[in-house]
Amino acid sequence: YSHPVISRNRVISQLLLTEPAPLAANQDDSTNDGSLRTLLTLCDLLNRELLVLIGWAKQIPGFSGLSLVDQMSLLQSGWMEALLVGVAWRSQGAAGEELVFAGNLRLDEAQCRAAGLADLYEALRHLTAKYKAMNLSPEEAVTLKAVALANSDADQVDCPDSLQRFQDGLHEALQEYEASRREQHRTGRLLMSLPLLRQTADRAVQAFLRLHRRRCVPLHKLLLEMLDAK
Amino acid sequence: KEKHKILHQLLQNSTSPVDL
Repeated sequence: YSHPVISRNRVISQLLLTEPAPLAANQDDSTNDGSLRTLLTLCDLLNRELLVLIGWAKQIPGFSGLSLVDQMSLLQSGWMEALLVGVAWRSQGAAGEELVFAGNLRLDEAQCRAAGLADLYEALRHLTAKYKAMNLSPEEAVTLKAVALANSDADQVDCPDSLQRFQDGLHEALQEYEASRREQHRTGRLLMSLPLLRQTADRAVQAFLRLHRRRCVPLHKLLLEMLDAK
Repeated sequence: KEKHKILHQLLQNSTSPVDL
């Protein structure tokens, strides 16, 4: 999300500053089965991205003010949405119709289909096309990622007031940023993209659970724990 | 909490190594 102009908004500046550097995929070489190799590489990447995401969440202004129970609930509900904002962002500029999970892990439709991820491919291309058409800025992308986590509608909320303040802080930051650009409709448009993001994340979670159960694809402990929370 | 122990450990910034 590198950007030459430092946002004057404190929250967005912090989000830009703490946005983790993109991870590279470690190519799995434990099998000769190409589609299984793709899946294992992807799952390893996801597991490491999750670890980074948890560290990142702690740096979102307001997140550490939530109770530990609520921090856990938000991450358990919203982790896939937050990760997919990153995938959609990276895939915007991709040549052809690839999904860019990492700089060295770009999957086209045929590769996704072979790996059992045809459904996910379609949903993620739809999301990517939407953000590309909106010409999302780096400030918007990092804020949307934080908003997705804050708005993840966890089942049980320990301290609703703190959560509301956390959400309001991010919402205000986005509104202030868009007002400074004289873009009065952008905040609403971005928030209106959240249902598609939720739907895409649900499909992604189902796809990985299905692969784990039906094809017995082994998953790392953290990824499995987070999928189980779904 | 027991079921989600890795997440719990990571959020608590545990200094003990986390088995991922």
